[in-house]
Amino acid sequence: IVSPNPVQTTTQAEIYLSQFGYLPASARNPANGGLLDATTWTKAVQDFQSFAGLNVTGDLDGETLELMSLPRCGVRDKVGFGTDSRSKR
Amino acid sequence: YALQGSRWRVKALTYKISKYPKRLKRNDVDAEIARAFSVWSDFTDLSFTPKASGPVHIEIKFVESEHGDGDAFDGVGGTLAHAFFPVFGGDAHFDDAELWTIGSPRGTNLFQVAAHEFGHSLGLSHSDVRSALMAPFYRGFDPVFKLDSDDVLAIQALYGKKTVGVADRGGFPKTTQRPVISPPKVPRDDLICKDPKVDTLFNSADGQTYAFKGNKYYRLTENSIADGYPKLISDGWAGLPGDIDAAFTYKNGKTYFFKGTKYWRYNGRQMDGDYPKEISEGFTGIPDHLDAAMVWGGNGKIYFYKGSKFWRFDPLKRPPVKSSYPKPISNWEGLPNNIDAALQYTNGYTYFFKGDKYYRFNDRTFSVDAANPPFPRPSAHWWFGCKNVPSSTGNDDH
Repeated sequence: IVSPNPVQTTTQAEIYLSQFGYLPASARNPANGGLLDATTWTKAVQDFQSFAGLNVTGDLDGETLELMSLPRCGVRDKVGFGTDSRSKR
Repeated sequence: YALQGSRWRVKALTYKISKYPKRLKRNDVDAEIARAFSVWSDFTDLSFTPKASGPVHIEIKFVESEHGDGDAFDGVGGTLAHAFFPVFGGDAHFDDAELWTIGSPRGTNLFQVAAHEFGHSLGLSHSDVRSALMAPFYRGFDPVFKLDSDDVLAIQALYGKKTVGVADRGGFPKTTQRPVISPPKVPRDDLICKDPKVDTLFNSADGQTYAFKGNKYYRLTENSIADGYPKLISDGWAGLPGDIDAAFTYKNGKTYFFKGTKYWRYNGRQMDGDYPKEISEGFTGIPDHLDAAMVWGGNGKIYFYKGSKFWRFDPLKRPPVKSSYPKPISNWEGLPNNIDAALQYTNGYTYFFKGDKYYRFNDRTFSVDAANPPFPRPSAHWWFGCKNVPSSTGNDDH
């Protein structure tokens, strides 16, 4: 499956992890220049790798980016972060 | 599998396609959507009735970019569709920027994505079992679709098992509880009870589980062995020898048998071409004289076992076996070396057999299950329904 929109950068991966519930909306710390805590980031990558059946390294390796690039369902993998209640209008 | 937490109170559900895709014929879409719903109604008493107008339970529409629910689609690729859980209405939206196709490896298969989305509409969240329909990633066109046992267990957890009719889509059987809990009901007394060591076990594409031993094979029932078995392997699979080392059925529906340096491929009971072939040719990187093989539900990849080592084989990768393999079987916590057989059973657990005993492997904790009676347990009692055999190998009182 060729992805027309591959996930290649850390920023794209962060968007992906946020979109699908691995990073809470509040993950960026305003008291720290809006930076993402390294532990939070690693945990999010690990959670995704674990969920996706990849080797759990916490590193944004090629296999992880490859899987993030696959076409997929838009529903979150993990629920519980922030405003998950996508209510129908 | 994972359940979102809501479900429909009724089993007779209605749906309506309020906006059709721009590139497909309406009749074709109607048929594919109905077929996608039947994936779930085949294993439950749910029914899905199309309506042309008026209120319905599940509204379906093909839309692009921002479409009113605050969750805009992103064009070709990326997000293909989304659906709302029952508590949020159950509606399913498909990104019409995708090239939706029917029965073709081109584009994005409508049936597969719709069946997945309707899983959400019924209350299922994403599964971390890669072979499950409810896994979030699109896997490409699958010409032989079969609902994974993980999905069957999930939907039946919400709506119960089907009480009328039978599953006719070639999926897993309705009853999926292996003798993990229930004791054997039909006592047996034959060769396999005296010597329960088997050569291999595998699931066929039609959901049956078979055990091979010497030149004979047994079909397993929920608790025991089916009447009329054992039978000769040569009568069941023409051209296949006895004393098979390993076997598995891949997601293409074909069953592969391994013995010595060679392997055979069967489509059901028919040899699928000119076999045997050399393992070194068809399964580059995999050794000869295997102990066991299986498709692991954790990631859908093929695992081979020999001695104290195992290999992971991914047909979609080049090379199919990474350079980091083989790895020690001790990575599978609690498993012994020199196993005889491995099997992903229809209840979602992975089982390993050695001698007269078996181990149940928990894919989530990635270790042999802690249970009472403990594993390993005697295969004769729990798998073959033998009478007058112990039900545990330990000294516990159970």
